[in-house]
Amino acid sequence: TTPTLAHTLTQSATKIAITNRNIHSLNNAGRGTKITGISQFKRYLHRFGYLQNNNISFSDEFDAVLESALFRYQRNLGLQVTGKLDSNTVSQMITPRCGDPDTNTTPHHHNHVHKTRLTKN
Amino acid sequence: FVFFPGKPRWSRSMPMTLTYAFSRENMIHSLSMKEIREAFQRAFTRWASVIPVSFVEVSDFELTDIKIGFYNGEHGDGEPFDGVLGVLAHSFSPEIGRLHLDAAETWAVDFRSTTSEVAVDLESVATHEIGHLLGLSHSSVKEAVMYPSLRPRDKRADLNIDDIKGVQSLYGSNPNFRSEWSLESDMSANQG
Repeated sequence: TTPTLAHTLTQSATKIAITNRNIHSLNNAGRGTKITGISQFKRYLHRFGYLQNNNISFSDEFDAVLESALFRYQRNLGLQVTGKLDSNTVSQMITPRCGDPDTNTTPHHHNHVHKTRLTKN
Repeated sequence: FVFFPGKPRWSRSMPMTLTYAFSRENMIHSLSMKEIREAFQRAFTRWASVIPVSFVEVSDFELTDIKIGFYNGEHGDGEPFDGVLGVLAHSFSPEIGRLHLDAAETWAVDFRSTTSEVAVDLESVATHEIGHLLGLSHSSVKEAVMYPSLRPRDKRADLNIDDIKGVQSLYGSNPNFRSEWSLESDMSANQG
């Protein structure tokens, strides 16, 4: 079965929309699971430099790429490294933050920022 | 602590002075200009106390080293703000000097004067963003100013040893700097 998140998911890459009753289904999600709304986590991880995707479209499948990005995110943010969307990880993702990406994971993103600024200047 | 790729820093000779100015057009009105200026002054002073860099406010926004402004949504740098909470602010690595705050946030300088559950401490965010301007990226140390997230109504403006070591790796130590950590280190060394 495919659990559905019972709310309107935000399209913003910087905000995760989640309710308490969805936490359980996400917590148990692992590789191969498909849950509506997983794509917002991929979009978020892409925005902050943890997930590479040139197409900027994300599926709702919990795949190896998401798992790998979660490992990096959890390690980088000092969380328990589970590779899952556990409650601590989701809680971290919904906490307001700085818009700069976490650069040590994707140096190229900041190179892009540098280029943008240099071009504008 | 983490640096930006290529370890960029302001390249002037030490001790250096960097100027900063606020955008008159891109300002919020929920706080007074005095409150905003004082919050930033405290934030700049924290960094200046540990490195041989001083910060001086100037009025000429075009010619200043560091440009500070509050912006809504898309504001021309390809990184639009997202409204209340989510992303609070962003800034750029040396020597770009741009510090942008999301104008949609409920910015606060004293939580006793607001009951808003989404109030965000301006001084904490300012201190974090100045760290970026100086060349520090995000730290994985949760107590560090350079940790990327900040909960509403939380304050984390005091520099952690991780922040201090990071910025001093880039600029060296302020000759007048003496931290509680170095005092502890001296005491344990003496006892040894």
